[in-house]
Amino acid sequence: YSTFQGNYKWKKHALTYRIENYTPDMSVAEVDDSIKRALQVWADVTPLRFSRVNRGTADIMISFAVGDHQDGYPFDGPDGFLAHAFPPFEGLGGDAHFDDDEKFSFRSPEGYNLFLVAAHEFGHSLGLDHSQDPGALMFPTYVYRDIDTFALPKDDVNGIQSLYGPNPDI
Amino acid sequence: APLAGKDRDSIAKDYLTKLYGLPKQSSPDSEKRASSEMNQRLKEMQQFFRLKVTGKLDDETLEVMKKPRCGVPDVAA
Repeated sequence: YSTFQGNYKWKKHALTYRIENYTPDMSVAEVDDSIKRALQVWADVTPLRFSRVNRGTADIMISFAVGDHQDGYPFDGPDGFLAHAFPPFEGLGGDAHFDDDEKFSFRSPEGYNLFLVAAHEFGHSLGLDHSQDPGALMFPTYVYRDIDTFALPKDDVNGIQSLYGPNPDI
Repeated sequence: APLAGKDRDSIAKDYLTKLYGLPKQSSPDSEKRASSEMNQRLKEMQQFFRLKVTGKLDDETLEVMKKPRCGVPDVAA
């Protein structure tokens, strides 16, 4: 695993997230569920806890955008870049953007599974950089995995626990 | 269909510029330097993905570049 140079991590364990808009590829409930489960992947193994807000600025602002969306990292149409997220810091830090030129899916292996893409991006939102382990969730390229049996790979658990420690409830 | 040399180069340049810090523009008189920069970034990319480190754009490297992925750079920005 790898963490961002500069020791980017949240100084608090209670984090908020806000879904600013939705992709037309999935229902609102499916997007909500995918995002919630993607954050829970990280909460399960750390002291981090996530709560949703529907207005104002959250620590992790989540949006779907196409092309140049004014953050200096334009998307590139279908395929290629699927999403990106910023490491923890004030303002844009922690925010996750999804390329709405992609076809996102809820459960199907068709298109790009939003839960898997989001879980990877939230790793960045929490301070993890790309891993060189091809089996890690934080490996940069997209691979479909069975989401019903998904378990956070050991490399990612080690990475996130190096920043925040283990889940005290387990 | 196999990609023409120019298309392969342009895919590689775009990938390395966005993800491996390859400088965007180089003046025509610095072609040699640009080529050496490209080799260096290719090596970094091949090392990251545990490919054969040659600094050359081979088919295996190009295949990795064409995979869908996260847009966060692999090297510190």
